[in-house]
Amino acid sequence: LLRDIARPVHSGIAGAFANDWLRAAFVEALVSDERLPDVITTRHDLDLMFCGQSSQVIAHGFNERLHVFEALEEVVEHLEAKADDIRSGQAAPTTVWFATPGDDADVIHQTIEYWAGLDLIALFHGNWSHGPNRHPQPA
Amino acid sequence: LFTTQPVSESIALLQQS
Repeated sequence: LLRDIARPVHSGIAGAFANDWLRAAFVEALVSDERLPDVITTRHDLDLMFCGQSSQVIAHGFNERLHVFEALEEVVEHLEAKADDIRSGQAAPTTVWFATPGDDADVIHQTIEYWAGLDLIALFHGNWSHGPNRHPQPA
Repeated sequence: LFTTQPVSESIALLQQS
């Protein structure tokens, strides 16, 4: 799923099966993606994907590859600092970001622009006004 | 197209990893 979505690097995931697709992509990122990406999201988004059972996911840890924040503002600060670190020479794997834009689409878009040229895959729950949208269907 | 997966199965996959 993530290979398919890798270009362009940000996409809205909309439609009746969006949540199922996002959960499958989240699992893929942490379990089977050989790039061993860092995965970043909020507890709210994790609860959306896992129907309120985020604590069961967070408890696992994933060798510090999973970063779950309470607020979008914290995610944005983390991502900006990480982009600065990468630009100053620090090695980092692919970063996969799960978010729900809603009223925060402009802030999220600024963060994506901050990551221009760096290795970020951003997957957004719902319609994404600043880029492409996909409507996944189950096989 | 993708294969849908119940939440419980997703959690099990994550916890097995």
